Amino acid sequence: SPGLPLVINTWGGPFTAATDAAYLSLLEPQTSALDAVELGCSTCEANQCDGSVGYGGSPDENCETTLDAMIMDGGSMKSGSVAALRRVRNAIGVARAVLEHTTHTMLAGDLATDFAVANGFAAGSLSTGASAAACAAWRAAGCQPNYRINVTPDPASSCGPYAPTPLPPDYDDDDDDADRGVVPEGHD
Amino acid sequence: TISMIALHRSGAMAAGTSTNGAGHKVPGRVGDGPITGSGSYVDSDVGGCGATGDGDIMMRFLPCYQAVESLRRGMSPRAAAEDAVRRMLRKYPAVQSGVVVVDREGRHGGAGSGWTFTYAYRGGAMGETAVVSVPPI
Repeated sequence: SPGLPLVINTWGGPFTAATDAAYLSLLEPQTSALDAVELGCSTCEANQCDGSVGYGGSPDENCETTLDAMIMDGGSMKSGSVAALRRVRNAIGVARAVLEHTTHTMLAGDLATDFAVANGFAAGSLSTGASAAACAAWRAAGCQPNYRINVTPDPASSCGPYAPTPLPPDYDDDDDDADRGVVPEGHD
Repeated sequence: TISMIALHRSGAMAAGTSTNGAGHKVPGRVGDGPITGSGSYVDSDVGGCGATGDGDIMMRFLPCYQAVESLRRGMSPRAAAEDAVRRMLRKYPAVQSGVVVVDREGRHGGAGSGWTFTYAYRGGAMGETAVVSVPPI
């Protein structure tokens, strides 16, 4: 241990800007551990880090970027989170608002956006030219890879819209995930 | 995904995660990031954990909850991280995962699978952030 205070986070490279921001904030006496985590994660959101955090990354099948975030207080064990947050960039800030201004744990989707706006967060598109281009290229390549299974048309070669197909009598869902190749951009 | 743990001089701890999820996901899909105990977890009496990887799989195992509970039961941070990753590997040998664990004293360790996982830390009087590279299990 290098001693306290301490900040530690996943990944290096562009993520170290978040480490530095959070650590330096903890040198100020008025900064709490929650403040530091919020500042560190929001730094990554604003910088987009490696593209896996913040606006303009990981577009879904409809080319929309949505954000997931959570913040937790290790003293009270209280946690606030937002899932599939649409149109608001500062996801970790909204998660902290859930923690501090509700007794809930998670808000999701459009209604999480409504909560964010009502709590003073700005709303706007999370798409960028780069994310739109990435999505267009994915569609041009037959929507490969994707996460659909047991649907028609064949998701291994075709875009949707998809409809479910009946499962065979000997269907074993053990085969679905364990054998699936994990695509490079597929991780959180 | 960024998952971060902060230890205040007072001993207070917090953790958080932020991500835009998986590329080309089915609209509406939520990953492990906002799931307490999966993307991150913290108990100021014990320590904290942050995770990244294939969230569809990782959220089924709550690796950060598991790692913090392993700390509570006496494991080192590195052993707790490895244990959490091995629990996923037993069922999903191809899973890409990364778990970083820190105890309440600031001792830390990490483990990952499917890639070379890295994590960053800065504490005490360090003048700059250090990055640790963790070979896959």
